[in-house]
Amino acid sequence: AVALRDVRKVYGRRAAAVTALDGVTLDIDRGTFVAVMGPSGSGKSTLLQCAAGLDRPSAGEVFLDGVDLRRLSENELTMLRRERIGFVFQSFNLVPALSAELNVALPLRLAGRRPRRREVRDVLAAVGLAGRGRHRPAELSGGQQQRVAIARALVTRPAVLFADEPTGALDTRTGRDVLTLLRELVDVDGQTIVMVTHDPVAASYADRVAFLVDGRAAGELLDPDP
Amino acid sequence: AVALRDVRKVYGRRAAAVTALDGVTLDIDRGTFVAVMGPSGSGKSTLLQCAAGLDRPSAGEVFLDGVDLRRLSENELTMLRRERIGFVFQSFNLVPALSAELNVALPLRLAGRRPRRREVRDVLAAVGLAGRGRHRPAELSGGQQQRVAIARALVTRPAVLFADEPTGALDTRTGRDVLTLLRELVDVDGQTIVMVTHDPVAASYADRVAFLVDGRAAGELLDPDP
Ligand SMILES: Nc1ncnc2c1ncn2[C@@H]1O[C@H](COP(=O)(O)OP(=O)(O)OP(=O)(O)O)[C@@H](O)[C@H]1O
Ligand SMILES: Nc1ncnc2c1ncn2[C@@H]1O[C@H](COP(=O)(O)OP(=O)(O)OP(=O)(O)O)[C@@H](O)[C@H]1O
Ligand SMILES: [Mg+2]
Ligand SMILES: [Mg+2]
Repeated sequence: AVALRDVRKVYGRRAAAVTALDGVTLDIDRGTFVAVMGPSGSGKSTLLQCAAGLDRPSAGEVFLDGVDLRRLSENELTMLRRERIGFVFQSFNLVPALSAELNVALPLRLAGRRPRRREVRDVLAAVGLAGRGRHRPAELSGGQQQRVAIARALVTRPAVLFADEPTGALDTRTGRDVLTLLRELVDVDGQTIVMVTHDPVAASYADRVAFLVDGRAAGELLDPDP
Repeated sequence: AVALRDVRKVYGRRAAAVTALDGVTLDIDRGTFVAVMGPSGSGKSTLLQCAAGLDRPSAGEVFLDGVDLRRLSENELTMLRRERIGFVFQSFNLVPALSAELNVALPLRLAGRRPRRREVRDVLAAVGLAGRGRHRPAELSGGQQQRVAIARALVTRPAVLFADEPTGALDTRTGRDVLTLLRELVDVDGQTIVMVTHDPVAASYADRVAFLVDGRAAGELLDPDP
């Protein structure tokens, strides 16, 4: 579903240049749940953004369901993302002025679909936020905001879900509810999930763990257990 | 150092009212390291903000080094915070337009002191960010931003440090470096630390863990181990 070939990403220029990705090759098959782990600053968020078409690599290729993202214009890339990708940002990126319900419904509207109240409420209930839909992000706790971001990424039933540390702000039990939901989406609905995480317990829900160190792939673990 | 007496906090009114704290009594002695744990939405951030004078309870009393915070005006509260408190926010709250160095130096300036380049760079190095001081928050990873927020809270050597999930965005090793630093500040400098965390490993660095459930104190653990 997702393939990266020798992807490089450099920020800044000359003396100020920072190499975030230093030649990463990674394959993610459809219907699998892959975790990406590595030290702070090792390039995980950058990797996820390049894989999801939210950022362009400095070099190398990214394929999403066989489509070479470099051949797409910005508009085509935007449409592809809206149709097929869900993204949970490390800092949530919720719209402050909109309620949780409207934040969750937004990707449906952007994809040209008409949100049904039922589907928005169902996904909020699935992350334990039933009854909080009318609240705006500032009126919710950190872990509640994170769960709104997760619900928003899931509501379009995307082919590929990219999740950047989706349980970072959650206590153990709430985190496990979310991970169980993600596992179910893979096992039952055949969804593909790429999840960055620092938490070995979260990684244990995945089929495979890819390690990133200093912007390079540094080994793998199949069928991880905590 | 910090005492809360039957503190209540209600957000909103009438039908929309949400009780974030439902009568919390908690004592934190000087020179101790206390962790606060509990489910997402249980009131931990609210508790920390009331204890640090960043928010006013709906009822109950908060004492900081014997001073009843309700007797202080907004200006007096602000000065007290600048003199004696460091706060690491759950969402960092860095100033986007300022470099990491300037973000870290800001509390010194607000406290009327003149920041020395050495002290700003030392604290950035202590959290593993030597050489990244010139970068702005948007040019740093999630875990790096969190560490800038930690450095900023420590630079004034506050009497009491309040930290809201300070290792949430950090990998295990970086998190341990930060926790070791916090432990040292308590053991060597006699600092008082109140840390909200979801991570049992982080909690194991504390002298004591206080549990919060549905806005109420729900038990304690002395000398926790992971
Ligand atoms: N302005 C507000 N209006 C309404 N409810 C609010 C507001 N601010 C916070 N709350 C609610 O108060 C409760 C406690 O929030 P708080 O942020 O203290 O939780 P928390 O324990 O820090 O959670 P987390 O672990 O997810 O960060 C939550 O149910 C939250 O939704
Ligand atoms: N705009 C930028 N300019 C300069 N450097 C940048 C920029 N954006 C990211 N970086 C750097 O690229 C590297 C990789 O960043 P990235 O956000 O991918 O790390 P990460 O693995 O997600 O870290 P974390 O676990 O802390 O979230 C880091 O060293 C970061 O500081
Ligand atoms: Mg990241
Ligand atoms: Mg919180």
